[in-house]
Amino acid sequence: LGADLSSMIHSLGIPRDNTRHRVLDTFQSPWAETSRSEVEPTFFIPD
Amino acid sequence: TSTERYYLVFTEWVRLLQRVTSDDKIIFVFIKQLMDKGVLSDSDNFIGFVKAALELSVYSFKESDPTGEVFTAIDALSKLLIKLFILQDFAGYSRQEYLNTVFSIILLVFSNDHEEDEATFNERPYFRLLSNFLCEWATLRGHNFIKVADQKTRKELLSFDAEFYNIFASYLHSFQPFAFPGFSFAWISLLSHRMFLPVMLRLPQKAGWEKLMLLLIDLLKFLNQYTIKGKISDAVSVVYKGTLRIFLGISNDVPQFLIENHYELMNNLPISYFQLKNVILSAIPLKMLVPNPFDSDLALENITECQNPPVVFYDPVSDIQALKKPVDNYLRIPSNSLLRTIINGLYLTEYDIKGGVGFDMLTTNNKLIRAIVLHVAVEAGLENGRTSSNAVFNTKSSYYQLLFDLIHDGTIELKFQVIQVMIEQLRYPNIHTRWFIYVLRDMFVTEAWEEQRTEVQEIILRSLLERVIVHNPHTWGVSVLFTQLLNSDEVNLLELDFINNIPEIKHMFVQL
Amino acid sequence: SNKAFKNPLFKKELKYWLASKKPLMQPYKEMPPKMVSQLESSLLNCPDSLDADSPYLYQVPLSNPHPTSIFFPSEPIRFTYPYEVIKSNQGNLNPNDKTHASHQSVEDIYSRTSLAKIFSKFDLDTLFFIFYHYQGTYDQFLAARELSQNRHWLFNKVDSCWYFREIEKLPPTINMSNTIPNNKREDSNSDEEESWRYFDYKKSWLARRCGPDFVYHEEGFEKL
Repeated sequence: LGADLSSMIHSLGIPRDNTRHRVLDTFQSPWAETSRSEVEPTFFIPD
Repeated sequence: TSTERYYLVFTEWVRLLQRVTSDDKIIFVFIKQLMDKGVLSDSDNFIGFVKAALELSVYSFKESDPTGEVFTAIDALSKLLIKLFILQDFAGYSRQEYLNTVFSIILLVFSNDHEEDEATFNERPYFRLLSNFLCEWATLRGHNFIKVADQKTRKELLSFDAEFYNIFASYLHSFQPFAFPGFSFAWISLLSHRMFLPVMLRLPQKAGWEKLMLLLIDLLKFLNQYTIKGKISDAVSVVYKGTLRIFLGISNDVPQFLIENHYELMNNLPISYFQLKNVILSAIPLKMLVPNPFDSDLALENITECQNPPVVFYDPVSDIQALKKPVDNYLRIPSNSLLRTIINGLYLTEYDIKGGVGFDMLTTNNKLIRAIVLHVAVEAGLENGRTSSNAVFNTKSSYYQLLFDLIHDGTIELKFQVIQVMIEQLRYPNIHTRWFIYVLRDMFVTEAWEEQRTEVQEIILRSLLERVIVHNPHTWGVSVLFTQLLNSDEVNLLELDFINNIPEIKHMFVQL
Repeated sequence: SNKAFKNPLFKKELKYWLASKKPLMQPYKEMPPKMVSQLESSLLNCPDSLDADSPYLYQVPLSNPHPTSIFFPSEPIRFTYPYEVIKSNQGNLNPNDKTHASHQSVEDIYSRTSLAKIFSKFDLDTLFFIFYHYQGTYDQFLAARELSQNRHWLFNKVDSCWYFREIEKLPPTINMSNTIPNNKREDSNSDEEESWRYFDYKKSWLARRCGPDFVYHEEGFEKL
């Protein structure tokens, strides 16, 4: 029967409302348990 | 020994990186000396050096205080390998060869470590090394490699970009859980790494999609192999959870990937994974607004998106093989002999053990059935665009006829397989969804089945029910068809024997 | 007998790599004990987000190291800010503070990270400090992002200073006569005044008004 995915979706950072937000660029780990801290995403610093 | 000398040189490098920034001139001097003084002057000593450096880094990780800096040496190694990648001449050999050599060395050292002593193997330093490559490359490639001063090098790196990721993916494929179970969780973390997965999804011309599919299929195959009814280990459950989370992330960021690759994903998805099936098939194109599927006045022919054929990344035609000619000929002119040929080709010569709901094995070729059904959908969609809806939304069309005949003449199992696969095509608003809603709704009410009618109705309802009974998400198309059947004037579901005779099912339908 | 297996560089390792191909071609129907144990060990050692973070090699230290309590972690901790908390703060803006005038946070991949959210609460002083003293870091990037995207400052490539364009609405001039020629009446900007400020990081560490001879040249500014 699967499971209620709302907490999993929330832990991913997917917004509850209708706004869209990319989540894979700041993806910490496949499991919430190993996502204790945020990770540094790609960024660019002009010279 | 030369290994010991390599240890010394590498240790110097690690120390150096703790004192100066990585773009300090000293770094360039050091690397130049590595090449000039014969440490990295040819491929043999390059292999020897990298091997020694990696072994030492892994050893250093294992010996370090776990609460302190455990990755100092590994971080320094990845920095060195990337620096070498940028700074070398590449006169006698290519960037590709260099990268393949580096990854091969890592794979060999890793294999030894993984196999030789299970008790001491730890996936983390290898994960860190590969993760660092991804981070370093991500920094390097920013704004089309604009930080690379030399124009020629910049151009080369830019054209090499997709290849870097595909080479990385190829090696990741070698590290998969079937081959190295002790690396499984690190492997899944690499596949979904923030500097790998979204990049692979977004490379121009979908250049990363094929390899990404290879990796996702590796994962699904592993899950499929070890999802045994009643006997799923905790570790496999955790793998499943991570997989589900990854697919949710992909569905949010790049739903188009799931949309275009759904066919191959369905081919490899474990048969009892209904929720993951729904997650994959529920993907909706990013900017599409979807009408309420529970609206009983929904007129699909008036929805613009329902005219559009969905893009398919992998053409199912390649999988139809020997049956392509009979199928295409049948679609031109239906005939009984062609039908016989096709149906006979759908049965397996050996049982396929599959832990399904209500069955433990299959005698029909699920993949071949899926390929044929999708092929029919693609052809029907094309014809709809070429001629008119009337040609295709027509029970006399050869598209409808083929599916009808397969169901009519097939065993119960074949009926079930064909119907299940048709229901997989009930996704977001598009021509395939619309067409299969039309076909399935007609098949549900038509009297043409004669004595098989109840059987077919039961299979259709069962197949729909197993998709809606699970927790969200549910696909738009399944919700639409299910609503239409519940509200149908032509058939009262509550009068059907197979619903009436089972209290739990009756209760469910009464509620619905 | 294959030549590769005789190569002293990797003959020892090659046989292990080759052994891994067998379960790849023919996966075990049921996991043998060794595989179960390896899988569980992998679960135990599962890399976490700290392992996946960008490698942090040597950075020129900001100042002399000072003693800190042993209870303070040496790594910066990036914690997760509850989304709801931040949302409620966005309403508390001083309407007179021009730098927050149009404080509509931009939505990008950084916007929901805790660091970016914290930066949105920093005052300008802090942002400039981070920008100039943490060069080449993610922190500098976030400071620049906050200054540019959310506070609408512009970065000048030539003098490496941040500039701010201020539009002040002047009080309407009371004109008793009705004889203003039409061509003058059509000037829609007549009740607005543009002024520029820049942050002087070199000397005074203050935002100063630009002189009257300041002319804005678009090409001199970084397109962030």
